[in-house]
Amino acid sequence: KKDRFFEVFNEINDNFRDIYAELSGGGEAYLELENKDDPFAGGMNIKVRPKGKKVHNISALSGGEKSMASLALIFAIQRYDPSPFYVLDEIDMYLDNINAEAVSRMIKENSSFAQFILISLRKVTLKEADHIYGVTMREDGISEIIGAVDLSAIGPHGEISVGGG
Amino acid sequence: KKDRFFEVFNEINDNFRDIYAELSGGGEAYLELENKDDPFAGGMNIKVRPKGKKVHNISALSGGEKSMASLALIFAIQRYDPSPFYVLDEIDMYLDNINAEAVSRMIKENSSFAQFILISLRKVTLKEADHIYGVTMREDGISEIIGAVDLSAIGPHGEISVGGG
Amino acid sequence: MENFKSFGRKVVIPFFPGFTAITGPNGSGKSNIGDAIRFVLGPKSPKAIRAERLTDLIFNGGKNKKRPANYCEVSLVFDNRDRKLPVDSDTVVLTRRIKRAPLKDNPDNFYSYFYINGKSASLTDFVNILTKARISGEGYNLVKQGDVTSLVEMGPVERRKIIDEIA
Amino acid sequence: MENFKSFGRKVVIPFFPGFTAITGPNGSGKSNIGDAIRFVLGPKSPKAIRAERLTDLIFNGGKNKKRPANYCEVSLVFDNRDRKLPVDSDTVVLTRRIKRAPLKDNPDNFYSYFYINGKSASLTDFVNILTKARISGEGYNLVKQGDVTSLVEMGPVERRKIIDEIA
Ligand SMILES: Nc1ncnc2c1ncn2[C@@H]1O[C@H](COP(=O)(O)OP(=O)(O)OP(=O)(O)O)[C@@H](O)[C@H]1O
Ligand SMILES: Nc1ncnc2c1ncn2[C@@H]1O[C@H](COP(=O)(O)OP(=O)(O)OP(=O)(O)O)[C@@H](O)[C@H]1O
Ligand SMILES: [Mg+2]
Ligand SMILES: [Mg+2]
Repeated sequence: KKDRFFEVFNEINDNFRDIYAELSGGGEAYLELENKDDPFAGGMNIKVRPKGKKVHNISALSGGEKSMASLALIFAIQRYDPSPFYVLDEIDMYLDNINAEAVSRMIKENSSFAQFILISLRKVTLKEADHIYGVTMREDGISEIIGAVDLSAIGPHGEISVGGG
Repeated sequence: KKDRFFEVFNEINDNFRDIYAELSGGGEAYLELENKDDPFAGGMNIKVRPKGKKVHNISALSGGEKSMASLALIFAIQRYDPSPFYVLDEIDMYLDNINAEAVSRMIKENSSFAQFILISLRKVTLKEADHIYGVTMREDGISEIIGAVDLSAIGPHGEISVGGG
Repeated sequence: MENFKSFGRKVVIPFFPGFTAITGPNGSGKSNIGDAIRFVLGPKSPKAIRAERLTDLIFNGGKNKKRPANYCEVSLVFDNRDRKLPVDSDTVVLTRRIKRAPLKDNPDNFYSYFYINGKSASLTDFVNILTKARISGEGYNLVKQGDVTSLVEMGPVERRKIIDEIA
Repeated sequence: MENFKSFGRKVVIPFFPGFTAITGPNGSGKSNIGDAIRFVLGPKSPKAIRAERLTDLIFNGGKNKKRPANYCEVSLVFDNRDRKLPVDSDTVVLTRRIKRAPLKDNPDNFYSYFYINGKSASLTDFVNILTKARISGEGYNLVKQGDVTSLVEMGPVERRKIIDEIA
């Protein structure tokens, strides 16, 4: 049981290190066990050092930096043991455009191994998708789905111009 | 004490109703006391009915709808008893562009009565500001402030092109 | 999906392989689609699908208050050619349905129905099938709105448990 | 502001009346400016300024690890012509300073200094002055990153207390 845990932990930790370095353009991140001898007796911490900074106590990181570390861990687990599908709701909400683009590019790459469903308001994320669905709320309070939306049909205010009825 | 509470409560509730209707283009919102006879024995709830919908249990509202209700309450209190200054950090993170614009327009109006300092990544919010400061992180891990930034100098990725050194 | 939250009609959303994005204005119903998927996967509590009681999931009639729906139903259609789900068929349709059954003392009473490929089943059947394929209503692969930093902000032991589950 | 978090030098940011916006890439130091303002207003706990101990606020040297700073200091300059702050001068400068004072058994030991217009004061003096002007480190007028929906999500009694404070 312990051997099996270490096998999984080491693989995911290696992935985490690589993926965070790629996503953040050169930062360092790794997972650390509170109790190396008996992992089940303690927890697991995340250590992050964004590019050009000292290793930080995770609570001093910014909203965007925390998001990038969280997402890198999700992708690290996916690389080891992909789930059949992912439903990610506005994961880009803290990200500036550069980081949002890096994340959606990585999702695009990963989407050949698993199905990704992303909810987003930002064009920088939407533009990487294979299919885009629009959702609108009708006057009478009923939601409607608009089939494949063309990115150019999304107005500057995020409104979706619907062809036909 | 009770009379004074009701005087403040009724004023803020009227403001809240008006401001939410304005911000959401026609929705209805009001504050409700759990114990009308003795307000100090109970709490205060928020009731919201976005335009075109039934009155909802607040937990069924979307991220954007909750933000609009929260901000309307902040502005309602401000209208009754303005604080000298406001520091609001990425209050537009859940908002689509239409709502983000409605909020930053209202802040612009309110900024003649109080000082507003807003942290934001979104152009739709930044464009209403009187002054814009840019913050960048240098190679050596030190933050620097860039004086008055011109909105056109902000690139598509939110990066700030700095004139001079 | 039929009468689920703000989707007051029958709606079918095909999810193709690859990267699908969903966009639209605030309050239009995007996160409700995520809730519909989680609803079928059987989360432990209604809070995980932003409801206080399961009857909150049934379309409430929207603006014209006259006709709240009586039931709501969501089906997830899985491509099971790789037999990840321990069911012997190429497609597996998991359907969950909630029907109002108001009683005098409890207006929010309801009946819950589960179906696997059209045949009546139970929540335990669902959980058994899904656990074998390592799918759950609370997995790390489902990130709710506002929760993107949760892996960093959760406690160390809870975080370690994610590795335990994979091992 | 000097050596406060990632601002490893002396920096002055004039805030004009009206609407000022602050923007920049992730991790550049925007929210640290918000923390610097709250730091002077004396919040009850270091968690409100994203620090575990107050010495976490002192610039840690950034990339070249050689020289973490010894102290950090933030001054808020108030225009007091309307005498909202009970101090008899047109401008009021509130300065707070933290200086490392490591001991053998406690490397994170520190001294805290408070100044009002340059004269030494205490936290209680700060709180007395600020409370009269109805300014506090935890007021509804300061919204931290990620907290925009807190007025809607907090408990009903906590929400009512906001009205109590105004009354
Ligand atoms: N049972 C129900 N019947 C009808 N409408 C409902 C029901 N439950 C929730 N809703 C509606 O669904 C709306 C919320 O939808 P949702 O959270 O999916 O929005 P969203 O598109 O994710 O918006 P945002 O961009 O702000 O996150 C609420 O306005 C609410 O009125
Ligand atoms: N004592 C300190 N010394 C040096 N750097 C520090 C210190 N405390 C925090 N930092 C740095 O400040 C950075 C966070 O800054 P901040 O939270 O202000 O970013 P932000 O501009 O708000 O970003 P975002 O857009 O992601 O919210 C962290 O990367 C951290 O390295
Ligand atoms: Mg949503
Ligand atoms: Mg920030």
